[in-house]
Amino acid sequence: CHRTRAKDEL
Amino acid sequence: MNVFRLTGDLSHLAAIIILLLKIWKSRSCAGISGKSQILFAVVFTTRYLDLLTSFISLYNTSMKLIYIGCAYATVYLIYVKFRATYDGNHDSFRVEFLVVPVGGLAVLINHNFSLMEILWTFSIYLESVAILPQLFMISKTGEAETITTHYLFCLGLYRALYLLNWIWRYYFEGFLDMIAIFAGLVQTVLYCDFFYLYVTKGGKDRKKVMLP
Repeated sequence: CHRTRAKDEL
Repeated sequence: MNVFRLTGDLSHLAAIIILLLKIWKSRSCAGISGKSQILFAVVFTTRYLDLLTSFISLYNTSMKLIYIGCAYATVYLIYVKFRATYDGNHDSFRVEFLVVPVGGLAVLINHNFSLMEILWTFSIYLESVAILPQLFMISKTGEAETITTHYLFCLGLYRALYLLNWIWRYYFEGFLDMIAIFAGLVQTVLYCDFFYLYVTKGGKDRKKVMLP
């Protein structure tokens, strides 16, 4: 699991 | 960008526009929770602070600006322009019971302990429960106008489509964001009861949908 978020999502 | 992301975004946009137009055309915000709309304005403001720090795409930037602009326009219509039609007595949900725990959770469980990340996490958690004052108001008055149910349907559908988007991204990109998925699941579940009523009792020639 990524310790990040999807920066392209709204 | 996949088909679920795009239709999710468009469904979200449709919900926002439907509500704005409903209030504007009827010159009334009766039956609409101003508290939910303030929470959504806070959600967009805290989530889209990255407008100031990074550029993703023209689509991304313009959608963020439209969402924020419409959220504030809706709050303005409810609390300023059509204030006389705002039913404050029925909009009695205590939002501090949402904002305080959600703020605490955002500080405790986040991807990265930085101000921007915590505010983003706060917005994700807050969005998942921001509709509660609206659902509470409808359950209190026992009815919702058809156009309000269309708004709620589009708003609920948006997060359900995002769940499909996250499943897609997990399979095809190996991407998994547990915070967004967990909050998205909570958010979608909150609409389930409403979805059921919308499908079974909505449409036809009913003017209003009664909720238990």
